[in-house]
Formats: sequence, C-alpha cells, structure tokens
Amino acid sequence: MAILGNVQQRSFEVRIDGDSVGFRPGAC
Amino acid sequence: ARAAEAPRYVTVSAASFKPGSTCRDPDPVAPRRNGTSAVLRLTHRHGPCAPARASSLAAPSVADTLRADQRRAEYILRRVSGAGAQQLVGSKAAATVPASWGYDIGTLNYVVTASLGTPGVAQTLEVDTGSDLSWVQCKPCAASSCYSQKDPLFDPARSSSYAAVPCGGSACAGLGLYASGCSAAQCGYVVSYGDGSNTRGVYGSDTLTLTATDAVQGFLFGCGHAQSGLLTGIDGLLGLGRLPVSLVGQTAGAYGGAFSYCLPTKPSTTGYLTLGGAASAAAPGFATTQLLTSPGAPTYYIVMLTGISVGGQALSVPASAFAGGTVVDTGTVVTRLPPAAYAALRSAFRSGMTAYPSAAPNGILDTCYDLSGYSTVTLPSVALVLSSGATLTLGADGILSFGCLAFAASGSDGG
Repeated sequence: MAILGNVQQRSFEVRIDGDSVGFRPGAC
Repeated sequence: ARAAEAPRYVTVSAASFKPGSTCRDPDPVAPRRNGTSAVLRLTHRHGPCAPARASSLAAPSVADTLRADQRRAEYILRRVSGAGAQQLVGSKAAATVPASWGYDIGTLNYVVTASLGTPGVAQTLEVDTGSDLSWVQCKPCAASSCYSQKDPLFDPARSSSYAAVPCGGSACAGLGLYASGCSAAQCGYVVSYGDGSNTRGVYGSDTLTLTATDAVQGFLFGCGHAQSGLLTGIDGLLGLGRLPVSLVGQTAGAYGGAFSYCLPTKPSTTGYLTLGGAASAAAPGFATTQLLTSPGAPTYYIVMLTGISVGGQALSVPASAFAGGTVVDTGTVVTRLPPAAYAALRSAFRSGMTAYPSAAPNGILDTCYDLSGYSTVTLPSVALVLSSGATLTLGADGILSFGCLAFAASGSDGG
C-alpha cells in the first residue's frame, strides 16, 4: 500500500467526483 | 510514451524552497465553474496567507512533523490492511475506543475558514480527506478540557439555528463508530486519534456558511466539549472523507458528491477547496484515473499507482509492488511507497544528485542534501504513473522537502 502525501499534491488541483480522481498540475 | 516525453531534470532557484515571509496571493479570485460550486480559500496553517486567527501559533518542528506523519501513515496502512478495521469493530462492541483508533492530525496543515451558526461565527478548520466527522470546539468547555484557540469558542446557545441531535434518530445512528452514548437525550460523539488526541461532545446541527452565497442548512457536526492532544490552536476540523457523515457526503445532494482542492506550494501562496463542480472526465488539463475503494477502510480515496519514472526513465519495479493501491490523503505529508519502489526511486534519485553534497538523514527522510551555497538546483524529474496512464510529473516542491527526497517506504517487505 502507498500513500500520496500532501507534499506531492501541492500545486496540483485534485478533483474527486465519485468515479474518478483527476490531477491538474500547476493549478495554484 | 508519456514517460518518455517527461523532462529529465527540473531546475529551480534554491530560494524557491524557502517558505516566504509575505503572502503573495492574499485574496485570489477563486475559480468558479458553475452555479452549483462553492469555493473556499485554502491556505497553509502556518504562513503569511493563513487567517490571522491561526497564524500566530508556532509551526511544529520538522522532527515533530515527521514523527507525527509517521504515526498517521502507520495508522492508515493498518486500516487499509484490515487490522484497523478489526479494531474498529472491536471498539464498537466494547463501547470503548482503543488508543490506536484514529489518526494524528498534527500534520494537517491546510485550513479553510467557514462560518457556523446564526449569526455566523468564523471557524478556522483543518481540511482532511482522511477522516469523515467534522467538529469544532464548543462552549461550555472548561480550560482543562479544551485547548486554546484564537477564535472565540463556538457557543451553540447563541445560535438560533443550532439543534442538538436527539438520541434514537437516524442522524445519531449515522454516527456509527463515532457514537458515544446519550446524555440528557442528546447524541454523543467521540473521535480518538492514534497519538491519544481526542475530541468528545454532542452531535449537533447548524448552518454552515461556506461562502457569501453558499450555505449548508442543518450541517451535522461534533460540538466538542472535551479535547486533548495535538490539536492546539485550530477551531476544528472539516472531514472530507467518503462516509456519509463527511461534508462531502452531507452535501452530495447539492454538490453531487464531487469536490476538488489545490494545496498551495508554499505557505506564502494560497489554494482553494471547491465543493461541487462535477465535470466530465475530459476536463482540460486533468490527468484522470479511476477511484478505488477499500472495504476495510471506506473513508479513503484510493488510486492505483502503476509505475514511477526518474529522470525520464521508468524504474524497474514489478507491478505487483503497487498492487495494494495508493491512498490520496491531504493529512499525510510525505508520500509513502512500497519498499521495493522506494528503494528503486532512492537509488535513481541519488544517481542524479551526485553533484550535490549529501547531508544527514532527517527522521524518516534518508536522502538529504546540503544545498546551501547553490543559487539554482537541478533535480532529476520524478513522475508518478497511475492506472489509465495518468502521469503526474512533480514540480521541484513535490520532490524535495526539508532538503531531502520527500518520499519514504511504507513499511517492510511482507509487512
């Protein structure tokens, strides 16, 4: 098992809609 | 093909790793997709962009942060592996909460501000995709029972829209494992955390005002009358997990169960938390992958990591190493990888960093560098490949943190 932590999520927009998880780089 | 196109190196100013002393984006124009979205400004708790109420408290040390992070990661891994789930069932049957139940919130560094009650009282709340129940500290709360916070305590007696959840109803039953008996016909709740921190009080409902135009009527939350542990300074917590009691679950009718967030790169910049805005999978700019579930740990959002590339080269790691899935968690700081994957990543990264002097390990981070004296730093690029081919090419801030490769192994082989 792995965990994607918040250091690696920074600047991505992470979007969760029930079916999928999306990552958009450079969003903030 | 995408991995082959990935940049081999990323070069940044060494100064970019410093946190910054002034807020560069004090009041951003929040993204707004349509009329069914609510957008909140999200900041690092310890930084110049944080709400004034939250920013005066000292940030924890790196060592404390990493220790707390390790406890949280170990807890998540136990739950997903099934051990934690068994503990949860056992705790319910015994009407007690084992000390290992919960998680450590010392690493939850990202906050939003919302108003609770009528009239609304501003609350600085830590956002957590790894837990479900939201709570705030409430009056009455003796000094010995509540920790200090910058905002005045929320007083349900002064809110015209507050109601305690009665025992025996569906809302109280919905607490599930967070239920903690009844007192004066009011439904009690308790959340205990892995480090011994806990919150306990009355389950209630009130209006949660997210933005000037978005409010949640009858929002269910814990009105905490007794807290202890590593919670000092915050007004409460906003649970964004997958269970129905979370903010996401409670607002599924209004916002479709969709949400998004952007964690700022450093404390001197801002991000956002958006409820709603469910869009098609073809939304521009997104790399999208399937959302998976863990039966033993239904709180978590899980994706399937399938590979890693360093410097544009795919690591040689058997696919089976990633088969357990990957929890996407805002409350864990450092990404944890299966041991075989971490070993390969570390080896490749070190090979790409021979130009820089190494430094002593820092807690769980064992690949550190002395970058003082360098005006720019060139790092091997790191890309995470998820199922469906979604590839996350990390920025420098996602590779190096605290002067170290910001990854760790998630346990021992066979553990």
